[in-house]
Amino acid sequence: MFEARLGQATILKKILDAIKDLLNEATFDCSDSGIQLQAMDNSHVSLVSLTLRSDGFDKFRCDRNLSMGMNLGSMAKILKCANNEDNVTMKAQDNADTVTIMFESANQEKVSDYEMKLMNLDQEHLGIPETDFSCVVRMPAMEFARICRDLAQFSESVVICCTKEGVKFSASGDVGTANIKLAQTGSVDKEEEAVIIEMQEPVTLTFACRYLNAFTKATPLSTQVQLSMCADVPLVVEYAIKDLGHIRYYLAPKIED
Amino acid sequence: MQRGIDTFFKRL
Repeated sequence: MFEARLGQATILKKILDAIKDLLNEATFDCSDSGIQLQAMDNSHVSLVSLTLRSDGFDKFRCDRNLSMGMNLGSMAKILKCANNEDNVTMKAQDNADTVTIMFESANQEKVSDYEMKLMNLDQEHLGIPETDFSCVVRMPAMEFARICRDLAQFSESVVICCTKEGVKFSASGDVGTANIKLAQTGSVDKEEEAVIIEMQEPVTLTFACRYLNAFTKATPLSTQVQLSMCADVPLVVEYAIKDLGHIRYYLAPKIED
Repeated sequence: MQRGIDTFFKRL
């Protein structure tokens, strides 16, 4: 028996919004430690890794490890039927070929349940090695989304250059060149507005804008985003999900032809 | 040139 309950459907809606542009379907691996999802996008350029800890749920029970392959378009249709403040419960029997998603209004006067067929997905798991990153940047998630959106107008690629002075995002194309520099913040009143750079050595890497923009669909989940970079390894873009876990996106760098 | 993400990580 698997049962996981969250106090607010809005969190699940935001999580789905954060992955459904990259993935058509995905397997949710459930165990007593929580729910894990790891999947590459269709073109195998990026990888999504979602971790939801069991202690972050209002109720969590998973008697046997369970892999639930879900069509994310179908899941989105079901989640559209929830109000943001509804409780949401996901339930499945061991070895089941369906999952039930139930919504309850705060006053318990409306209860709806949706049974969704599960899929057998031929999923590959990738082992992600520990990396000592050359640069780790923490910055407001909204600012990162804004920069990615703005620079995508100028080029398919964005160059991220990180030094101890700050981080520079550049794009160059037919229109010309765009550069956006962010300096590390001195003192800020609010932690969520800070730009913090931890640098071992400077790094310059090039990434495809369209993937960065897809990652920023996670912005509503978190006030801050963390970018971890190292020469010739994938960029890690991480959004914390408060008290529940995190979503990490890995993006392969572009190299010169 | 865009590299694939699976060229960086080992298949388990």
